[in-house]
Amino acid sequence: PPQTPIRAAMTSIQQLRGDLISSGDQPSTTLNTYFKNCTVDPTQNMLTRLETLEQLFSQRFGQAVGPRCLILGKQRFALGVRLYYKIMEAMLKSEEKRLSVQNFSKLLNDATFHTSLLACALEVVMATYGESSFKTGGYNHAAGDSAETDVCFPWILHVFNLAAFDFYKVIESFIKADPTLSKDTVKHLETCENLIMERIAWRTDSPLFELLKQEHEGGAVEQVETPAS
Amino acid sequence: NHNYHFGLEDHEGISELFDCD
Repeated sequence: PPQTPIRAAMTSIQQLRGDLISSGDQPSTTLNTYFKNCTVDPTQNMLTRLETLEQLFSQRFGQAVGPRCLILGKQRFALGVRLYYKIMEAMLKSEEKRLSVQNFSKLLNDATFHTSLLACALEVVMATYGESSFKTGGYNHAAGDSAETDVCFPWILHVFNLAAFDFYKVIESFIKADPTLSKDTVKHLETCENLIMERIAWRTDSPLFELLKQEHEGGAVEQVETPAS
Repeated sequence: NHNYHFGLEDHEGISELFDCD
């Protein structure tokens, strides 16, 4: 049968759900081994964080999409958590191979890393379901439906109070970690990346400015480029 | 034919990006 936008969307959703059926809603044995290898076991903090973020996500999703869609929010979050575990495991395997270490205590106890990774997983889930597009983008098929456009990127950053600059850090590793991501998903993440690089990371409250200041004070003084260049 | 442009060098990964090394 001919490909239609709806058929394409259904295929993407089926593919995502199919890929995640085998990934459990709990950390796998391999992931648990990484947690146990840490100097400080991150498991309890991670689970508590997930509960807090689930409440935040469900509440804000309900406000944006409507109270009758609360169950949808819970389903999206559950799928996002499966993807979060799957990608985390792939990232750690790749880091173990690259660095020849098995103790990722610092990374796995970094709340910003977990929040960014989960936000990216949820962005992928919502983009697949067509709920997150871009208000100014050219491919928002839900344009005109304010309920759906309310959860478009960077909505997730506001929900988790996450700096765009920190979300940006996980995008490339996320794409590398999952070669089964659809082309549309990769394209969506790339558009998020470009939006951050071109606009969101440069807003006044961005942590980027403090980092640039620290870099400058740390001795890495370079000639400031002229406005023309 | 959409291909993501990978910008990270081979010696960079998520650990470095979150200042873990």
